[in-house]
Amino acid sequence: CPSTRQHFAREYDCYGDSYFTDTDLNQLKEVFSAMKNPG
Amino acid sequence: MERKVSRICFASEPDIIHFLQIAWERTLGSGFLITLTDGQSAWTGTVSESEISQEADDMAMEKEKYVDELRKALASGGGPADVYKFDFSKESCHFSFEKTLKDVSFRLGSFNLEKIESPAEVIKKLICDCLDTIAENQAKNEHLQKENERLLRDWNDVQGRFEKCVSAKEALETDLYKRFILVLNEKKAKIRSLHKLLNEVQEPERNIGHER
Amino acid sequence: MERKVSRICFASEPDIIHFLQIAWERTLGSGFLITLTDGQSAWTGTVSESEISQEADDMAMEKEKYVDELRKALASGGGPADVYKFDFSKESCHFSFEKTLKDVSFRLGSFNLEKIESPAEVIKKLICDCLDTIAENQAKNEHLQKENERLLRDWNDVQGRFEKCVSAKEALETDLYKRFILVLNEKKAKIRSLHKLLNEVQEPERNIGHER
Repeated sequence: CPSTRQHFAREYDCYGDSYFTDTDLNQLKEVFSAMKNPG
Repeated sequence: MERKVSRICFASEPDIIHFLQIAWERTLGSGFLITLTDGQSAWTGTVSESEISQEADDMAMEKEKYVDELRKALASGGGPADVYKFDFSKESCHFSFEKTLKDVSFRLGSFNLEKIESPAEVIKKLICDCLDTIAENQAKNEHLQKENERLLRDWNDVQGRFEKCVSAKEALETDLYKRFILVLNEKKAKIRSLHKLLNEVQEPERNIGHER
Repeated sequence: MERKVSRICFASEPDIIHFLQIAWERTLGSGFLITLTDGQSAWTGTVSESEISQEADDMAMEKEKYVDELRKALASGGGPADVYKFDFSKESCHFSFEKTLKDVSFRLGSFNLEKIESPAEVIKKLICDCLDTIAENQAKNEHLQKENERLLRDWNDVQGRFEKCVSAKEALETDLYKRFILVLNEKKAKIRSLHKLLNEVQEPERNIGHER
């Protein structure tokens, strides 16, 4: 729903990486692997 | 000139070893020289290309196939003992050989030879040919051995570089991720502090709004 | 048993080739058999370990060094023509050999041989030994050739994998940087938007402050 979408848009970037929570090796690998082939 | 020496026994003297040397220039089918010796006497003969063709025709065999049979019988170390049979008459100097297939023997060829007056020279020539072949083979083997050692060294070298590349690739990935994480977390800390500041600034305004 | 056949010429008959076969069990220094033939006649002899030791002592040479000289002279194809000289007396059946060094010749050894009654058998045995050596060398040659081909295939394989790894490493670096830049730029965009918001919120406050 729009409010959930809004919540996630505030918390995460369009690649699924959190704006606020520090990342670690596993999380960053997960973010990178979910990304489509970058141009 | 190609030469091949084989050990053969004759059907008439199965326990006595004889040596048969075949020598040819371009191909066996273009004609060859035969030398036969029992270590004491020696006989030689020549077989021409036309004689070979004639023999093949007589046997209704393709010339290539016939030459192949000649090679197996005369220039391959005598061939399997039960396949090719040889015979020689010292009186008539007639040499013949046949092939046995499934208990059926058929004549493969025959030549007339001439007895050599001075067999010692022919025998010496045959031994010299053997020694030359031994020397050639040894030189070839040494060359192949060196080649193999070189290839093994090259393989070890490339394998080492491959393993280093694999390690370097893994190290690169680890290193990049470490750097990325540091930089990203710096940015996130900045975002958190800006967000906190924004909340602090926006809080009194919200209170004022409530009071109003 | 190890065997070696060499072509030699005697000082007394420099144009006539003879064949010298040396055969030994464990090492040359533990004793050996000699066979000499001119393709017609044959002579044999035995040299024992003690005779070899005695000869070395007589020459004030270390046994190992003497055996090495024997190997070079008798079992290495006759050695360089101008280094080792051989001689044989058919009357006394005495075989001797010497080494020439810087125009100085010194006796290296000598043996008494016995003439063989039936030289044909000895000659046949010598030819058989040559053929066996040829067959062994050819088998070794084929084995080395196969090894050579295998090593070349292995080298090509690992070289291919190494090249792929180098390309993959470069591609990995490029790819990770691309992804990192995208994620990092998202954080920077967020920071910029927070800065902008903060400025917007703080601007009216600064104006109010000015008014007061």
